[in-house]
Parts: sequence; C-alpha cells; structure tokens
Amino acid sequence: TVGAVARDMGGNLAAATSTGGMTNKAPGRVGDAPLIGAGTYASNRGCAVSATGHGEMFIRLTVARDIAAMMEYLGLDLEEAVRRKVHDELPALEGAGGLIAVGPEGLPVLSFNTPGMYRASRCAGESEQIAIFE
Amino acid sequence: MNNTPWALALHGGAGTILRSKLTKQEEARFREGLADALRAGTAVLEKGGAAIDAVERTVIALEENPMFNAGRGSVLTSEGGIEMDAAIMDGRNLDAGAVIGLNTVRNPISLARLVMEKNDHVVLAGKGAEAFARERGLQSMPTDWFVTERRRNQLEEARKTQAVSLDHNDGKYG
Repeated sequence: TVGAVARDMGGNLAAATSTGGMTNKAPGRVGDAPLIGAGTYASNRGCAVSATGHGEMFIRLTVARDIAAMMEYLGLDLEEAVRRKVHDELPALEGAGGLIAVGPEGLPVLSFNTPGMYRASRCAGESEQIAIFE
Repeated sequence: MNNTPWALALHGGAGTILRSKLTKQEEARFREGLADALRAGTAVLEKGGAAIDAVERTVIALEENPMFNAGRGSVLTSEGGIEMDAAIMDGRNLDAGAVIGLNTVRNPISLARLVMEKNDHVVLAGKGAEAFARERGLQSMPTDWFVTERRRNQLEEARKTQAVSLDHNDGKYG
C-alpha cells in the first residue's frame, strides 16, 4: 500500500491511498485503503490521513476519521490522536500497520506499530526525511 | 509547534521489515523510490499548488514504481490476479472518490480522483470502474504489465504456508 497526505500554502489538506491489497488475499477482498474514513480521510477541520496495514482492523476502528474526530471533538492534538489509535487501539485488536497524517498546522506525523514503515516527509524550508526501519 | 506553510508525508507500506532480509541494493531502490515520490509531490507544493494535486502526483510516482504494492508491482490474489484499490479526499470540501477491484487501470489514484470530480458517486467498483476509466480516457495496461516476477515468487511462498501477508514481511512481501 502507498499513500500521501499534504497541506498546501492555503492551509488546505488532502489524502490519497492506493494498493494492490495483501499477498494471497481472497479475490474480492477489500481493505481499508479505498474506504473513506477507514484508510483515507481529509478534512480541513481536522487532519488528512492515509493508512497501511491489516485493513480489516483499520476498517473496524474507522481509523482515519476517528483521528480527525478526536481532534475535532476532544481537542486532542494530531500526535496524541494518532498515538491513541496506532499504539493503544489497533494493537488491542492485533491490528498491525501504521499511518501518516498532517493537520492544519505543524509537522506531519508518521506512526506505526510494526518494525518498520517505508516513509518520507518534507516541510517548507526543511530537508527530506526518508526512512524504512524503526 | 512548527507552523511551516506546507508539508507532505508519504508511505510505501508497512510490515515486519527486517534489515537483515533486505539487501543493500533493495534498500537503495526503496529509498530512491521514496525520494522520487516525495519530490513529485513537493514540486507541486513549492510552486503554491494544491494539496490535492500534490497527493495525486506523489501516489502516481509510487504506483509507477514496481518496488511498491500499488499499480505496477501490486501483490497477487490467491488466484494469481491483480485487484487494485485507491481513494482520494479533498479536505477543503470533503469531496472524495474511491475505486475498488481494478485490474487494467494504470494509475488507480487518478481514476479515484475522476470519480471524485466527474461522477455523482463516491465509490465505483470492478467493471463499472473500469468502464468509467475507459470513458474518461485513462490509460489501461494489460494485466501482465502489473505483475512482476518478485510478486509471483511471493505468492508461491504465501501459498505454501497459506499466509496472507502485509506489504513487507521479512523483506519478502512488498
């Protein structure tokens, strides 16, 4: 699975996710990537999220929208909302994977509960960050 | 908090990635692919372009790279087929588009965007999505174009153990 989140100079957010699914998956199986609110979500009132991992668990937890909702209704910052989802709630369902997110301000958050996630980020005036392993 | 005016992040999948299972050459190819995709997206944002354009450009770059599990280089189903999914969402207005179960569309994320912008629905699947892609002139490729030897080998390994694998497990399943 691959994905991207962005904030532009106008403060607008967007998210995109694309995938071939899982190796040896049953024909017709659909994961979280194309389900709005599970693996992909963007709202200028909250954040933009793209996820990767055990899609079934990300669907059950409506991961992407829930992170935005925690920011909107609980007033959590992006980092804390992502931490709760990726490191508390997903592991409780044995949901392995991670996500990238960006809010209306601040740096992107890249978080995962597996040994690694292929990832990269960059902000205005900053250098590229590229990493694979934890 | 850093109030940087624009920001971009991307991922190329996750899993139980072990450094010992990844050759230096493979790691270099992955890093190069991540860097290329990052530059594709930041080029849009640096010029004052829209976030929605930046995420599409970034994902297209990853779909075109056979190292990653999307577009060319997608993993295989238990029947040895290709079934690609994609979604895109615009935070300005909550517009969204998604496509499911594609097997010929070269860049599924661009079809998702077309669904978002040029279709009354949010999600199109299977034959209907493929037909919409043809109607809109999106490039199609034969199924073999998407399938790499690496993915065939991974499917064979998974079949032996009846495993369904995340993107990157022990460096075997991308």
